[in-house]
Amino acid sequence: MKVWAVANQKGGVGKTTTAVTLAGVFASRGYRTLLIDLDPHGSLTAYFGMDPDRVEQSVYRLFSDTMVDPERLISDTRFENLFLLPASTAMATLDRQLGAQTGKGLVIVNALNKLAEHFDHVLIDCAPSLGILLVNALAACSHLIIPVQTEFLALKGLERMLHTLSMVQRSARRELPYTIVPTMFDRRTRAGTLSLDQLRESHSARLWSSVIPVDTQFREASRAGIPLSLRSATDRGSVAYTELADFLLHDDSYA
Amino acid sequence: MKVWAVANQKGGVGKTTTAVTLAGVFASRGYRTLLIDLDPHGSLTAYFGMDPDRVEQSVYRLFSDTMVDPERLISDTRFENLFLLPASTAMATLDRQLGAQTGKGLVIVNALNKLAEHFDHVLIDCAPSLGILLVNALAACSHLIIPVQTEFLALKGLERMLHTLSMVQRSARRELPYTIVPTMFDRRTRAGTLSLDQLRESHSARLWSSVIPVDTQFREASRAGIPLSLRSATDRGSVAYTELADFLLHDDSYA
Ligand SMILES: Nc1ncnc2c1ncn2[C@@H]1O[C@H](COP(=O)(O)OP(=O)(O)OP(=O)(O)O)[C@@H](O)[C@H]1O
Ligand SMILES: Nc1ncnc2c1ncn2[C@@H]1O[C@H](COP(=O)(O)OP(=O)(O)OP(=O)(O)O)[C@@H](O)[C@H]1O
Ligand SMILES: [Mg+2]
Ligand SMILES: [Mg+2]
Repeated sequence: MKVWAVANQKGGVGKTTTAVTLAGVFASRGYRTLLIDLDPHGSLTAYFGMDPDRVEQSVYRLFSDTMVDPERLISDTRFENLFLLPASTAMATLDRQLGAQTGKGLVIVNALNKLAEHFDHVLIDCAPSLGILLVNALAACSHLIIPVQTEFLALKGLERMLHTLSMVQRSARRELPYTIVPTMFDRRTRAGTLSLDQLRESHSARLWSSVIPVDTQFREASRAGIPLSLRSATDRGSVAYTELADFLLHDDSYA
Repeated sequence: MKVWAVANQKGGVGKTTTAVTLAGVFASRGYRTLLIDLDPHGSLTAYFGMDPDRVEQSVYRLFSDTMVDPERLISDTRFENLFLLPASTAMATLDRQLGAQTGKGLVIVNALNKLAEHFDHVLIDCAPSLGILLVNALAACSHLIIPVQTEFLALKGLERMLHTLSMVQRSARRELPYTIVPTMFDRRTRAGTLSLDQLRESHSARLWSSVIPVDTQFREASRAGIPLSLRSATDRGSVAYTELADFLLHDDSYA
């Protein structure tokens, strides 16, 4: 089982879209794929038609009831090989509740250890904020995917994310491999090409060699609740995420 | 002094862009305008060329040193009538530190009471998450601006934001007026026009009658660090925010 986290403290950069679309590619290739929604706002949960305000079996139970069997919290989606562990809005209170308690950073990794036989890939969608849920995602994953919108504010946000990553790595004493994925690239704008050049200059070692282009079909896909990669494989957004999946699976030489 | 908060728990919907561009309109009309960055990620702070990882005088000091004079934390910007109270990334730890302590929801309103003589308008930019900083913003403002991207996931996010608002209002026992602002409207996409129709159907009473169109110049403006409304008043994004400013100032019959 391979665990990927998709994170960036900047909002609206395409984290949920990346998690959903990559999961669609993995599922369509026959990999049993689990999506986990670690965002209390529940975009991923809403994408699949569930309500984060009302869902009973959610990630929150893993924190509130350490004996719960994680398998019972997983929902089917209408797509073959694709499963979801939804978020609940109650997760927004976890930072305040857990405060300085130690050991709460390993809740997700402990749950995933119990699920290792059931899935080939796990994709964790994160909230745009720094807290106990992000710490859990970074502790649980073996590869971090950082979507970065190709524009100025988001580039600044990338430095912040890498700063957070090095803090977490230092305390966990392990090096976490990561890939930076340029998203919403619009070659018609100067800001787009300038930002991409800047990314290539300062982060070339961990930067994916291609880009996810701007594609209005992503919005249509989220309205329909169908990952774009399952809805129309020839759409340019789908093609780009398929290339990304090939890179990630090959790059990690994951068997 | 009129205090506006710009908030939505969904990420990337145009909160920072709305705060900055509206502030530019107010400042250009001669109103002394203060921008406050309540997002630990510090997009607004970075927009004006400051570094949220290194800034010493920031919002964080208001929480860590209750005797500090808020006036000393305010920085000039290079724009006339426009001032900034920056964010520090240290603010990300406030929820964990303050935990269940009471009374920490009034830190910002207490600071603003000391500044009432100095400014005509205050605009508070919020992070895309629910926590002590959002509670502070809702307690301190007299009008809430909720930017909503005209697409499915963001509409779902609006329900969440309104749910949060009603929870906060109940405990504060006051009704907070709010305006929903459709952003990044792209009339070429079906998802855009369908979402706008849906907003008009279910939220017509608090919905602004117009929209902020998609405009690539916003990205250029953030790269240059100049609010679009100060950079080029005739640009369609600027014109839309000027109309919004007229609506907000007139609607509230603010003298
Ligand atoms: N490549 C793309 N082209 C065009 N639109 C896109 C693209 N990727 C994502 N979007 C759209 O941009 C918006 C933000 O994307 P998404 O919700 O995935 O970002 P996020 O980083 O998960 O946001 P949050 O910080 O709220 O979790 C959505 O409306 C989505 O449909
Ligand atoms: N009307 C618009 N048209 C086109 N691009 C826009 C528009 N408004 C904002 N943007 C761009 O969209 C991106 C997200 O905007 P912004 O950072 O203001 O959102 P936010 O809600 O503050 O995000 P966060 O949740 O991270 O705080 C930025 O690149 C910005 O330049
Ligand atoms: Mg998301
Ligand atoms: Mg912002």
